[in-house]
This record gives sequence, C-alpha cells and structure tokens, in this order.
Amino acid sequence: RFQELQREVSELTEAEEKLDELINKCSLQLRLLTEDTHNKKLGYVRCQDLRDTVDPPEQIIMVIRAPPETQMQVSEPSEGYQISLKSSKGPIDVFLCPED
Amino acid sequence: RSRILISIGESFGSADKFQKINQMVSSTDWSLKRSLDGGAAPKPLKRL
Amino acid sequence: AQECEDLEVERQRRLERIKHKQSQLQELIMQQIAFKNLVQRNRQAERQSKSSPSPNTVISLPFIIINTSKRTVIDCSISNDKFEYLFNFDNMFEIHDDVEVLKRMGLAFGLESGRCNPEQLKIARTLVPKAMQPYLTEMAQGAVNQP
Repeated sequence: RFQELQREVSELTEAEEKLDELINKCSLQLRLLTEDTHNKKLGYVRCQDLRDTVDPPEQIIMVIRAPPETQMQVSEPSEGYQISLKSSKGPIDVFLCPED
Repeated sequence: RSRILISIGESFGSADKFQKINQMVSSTDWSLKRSLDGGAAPKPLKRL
Repeated sequence: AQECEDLEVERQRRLERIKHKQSQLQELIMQQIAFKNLVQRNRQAERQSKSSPSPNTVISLPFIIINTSKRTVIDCSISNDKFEYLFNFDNMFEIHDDVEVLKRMGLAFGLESGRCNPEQLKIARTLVPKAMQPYLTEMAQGAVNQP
C-alpha cells in the first residue's frame, strides 16, 4: 500500500506541475490579449448588452469604471447597504445605463 | 455588522469575486425585513 | 502504517489543489474565449457600419455593474476629485464584473455551465492553444469545476 501511495503522489505531483505551467501560460496569453492596442479599442460592450444580461431588464444598472487597485467595501450598516469606493490611482467613473 | 472589502479595476480577475457580496446582500432583503418589522419607511434619500 | 497515513494525507491535499487549479485554468480559458469573441463581434459590427461607435455609447473593459430594482433609492456622495464614492442603498442589489457580463452575453459559448454545442466547441477550439483543448472538451461536456 505504501508503494502504491508513493506512486500515486508522484503522479499527482507531475499533474499539478503541468497545471501550474498551463495556468501561467494562459494568464500570460490573456494579459497580452487584453493589453493589445487593437483589442483594447474593440474591448467594449454597449448599454443594450448590459440590459440584455439583467433580469428583469427594466432595472437600474450602474456602471463603475475604476483605476486598478481601487478598494470597494460593502458593509451592512443599521439601514440598507453601503458601498464605498476609494481609488489611489485616478478618478472613478460612475454612470447609469440609460433605459432606452 | 458584516463587511466585505475587495479590489476592483482590473479585468479578468478571479472567477466571480462578487459572489460573497451578492450572497450577503440577498440573504437579508431590506425591503422584506422592513415590511416584516413594520419599520418606518427609510428617510427620504435623494435619488442618484 | 504511520508513513502510509502521512502519504494518504499528502495525496488528499494534492487532489484538492489539483481540483482548484483545474477550475482556475477553466476560468482562464473561458475568459480568453469570451474576450476574443467580444473583439470579433465588435470588429464585424464596425466593419458593417463602416464606423466606430461614439465613445459615450460604449463601455470599455474593465468595468463592474451594480443592478437593482427601479424602486431602490440610492444615496450617493462623491468627493470633488472623484477618487471616493459612497452609496447607500435601501434595497437589494447585485454586483457583477465584466467577465460575468460577457458570459451572460453568451460570449463564452455556455462553457461556464457545460452547455456548449458541437458547432460552438469547434469554434472555441480554434480560439485556444492546442495544450488547452483537452480542457475545453471536458468543459463542453459539463465537467466544469465550480470555482
């Protein structure tokens, strides 16, 4: 049983190392893809796309575009919910998706 | 009081990092809670 | 016996880590496919309309959305430099990031829920490197580990 377990653990070690390699490769590809200038220009959605993804569609949809590492805190004070946004790298854009 | 802090502003982060927040919010539906405890309607907040 | 015990624990721990890393890799593959499909869709639309949409009609990635009922009253305070915001909601809301929106737009071909048809799987396979394709087939057959 000991030898059997030893063999299994070494196979799992190999499988995990292979996964690590694929994850690193995939993360790098995704970063290059999203940072490519052309892709950046074409990486957008329309308000109608957003409306199509919420159910029911006639909701308030607030869009937040924030610089990297912006801190978002959601807390449950005495009444309702509070969301605070704090940026250290630039202004935060918040707007409502028009209904039509 | 529960509170969740996350970092935003990057695309393609970890899978659905807002799951915990949405669960926390949906677990206590304030309008339901308010109607249950018959609490006074919230103070008139200005609309965004 | 003690050594067997230790190895059994080690084996269990590795299995857990491998499961987590598989779901991480699946998520990365889905995000890559969704983003490529989004770029492809917009490129085609701009080619057809022979123009780019005006900046204030589109929302560039990255973004997050907060959706709530129309009856919700939202109190919003903003600092002058727009570095800080404070929102008070008197009702439920949901928060989703851009990846979740792209999935809901169907740009990940339903891989996130194991509902990818053979036609879509064929296209998806052209969007990822060969080494990732076995994971694609698994996901298309519904073997998606929830993160």
